[in-house]
Amino acid sequence: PLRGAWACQTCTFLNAGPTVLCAVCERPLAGR
Amino acid sequence: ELHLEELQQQLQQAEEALVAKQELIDKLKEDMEQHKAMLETIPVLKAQADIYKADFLAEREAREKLHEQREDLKEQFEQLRRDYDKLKAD
Amino acid sequence: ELHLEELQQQLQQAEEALVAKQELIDKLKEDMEQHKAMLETIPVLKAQADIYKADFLAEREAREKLHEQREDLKEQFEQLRRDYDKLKAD
Repeated sequence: PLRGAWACQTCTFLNAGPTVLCAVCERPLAGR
Repeated sequence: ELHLEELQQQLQQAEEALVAKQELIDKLKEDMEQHKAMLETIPVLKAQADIYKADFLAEREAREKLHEQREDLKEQFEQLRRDYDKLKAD
Repeated sequence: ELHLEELQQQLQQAEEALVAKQELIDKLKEDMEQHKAMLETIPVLKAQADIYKADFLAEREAREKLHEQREDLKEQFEQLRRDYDKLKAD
């Protein structure tokens, strides 16, 4: 997987790259 | 080096996100204040409806009583009219 | 190295702040939903007060008319009573 990629807990969108907010629902990653 | 660059970018994003979230919070709080003011009118409207309802019921009761009295009076009037006509005839 | 460490810490704090603000936003939005439901009762209450007011005014008008009619009838009754007594006396 992409470095720092993460799945949003709210909308499950897989955010590529180390972003601070989910690209879809704009919610932050709770407790990275 | 790359990692440092990336971290700086992320930090920048996080700070911008914090500003945006704070603006949203301020907006929501402002809306809440407006809603609160409108919510305060609810007990006033309820009281107003109750008062008009009580006045309506009181008026209706008074009207019914008056209606009864008018009917009684009509009865008496008719009776007196008959007596008068009878007396006149005699 | 140190700088990297510092940046990571700052990022961690910024992300925790973001989570906290998001929770506050969720709470505010929840409250707004509840308020919206209550605000929807306002037009209903206004309509209710208007209906009771209209009913009250209609009843009051009817009562006043009845009151007038009863007074007229009372007048006529008294007059007939005087005529009757006069006729009786004659």
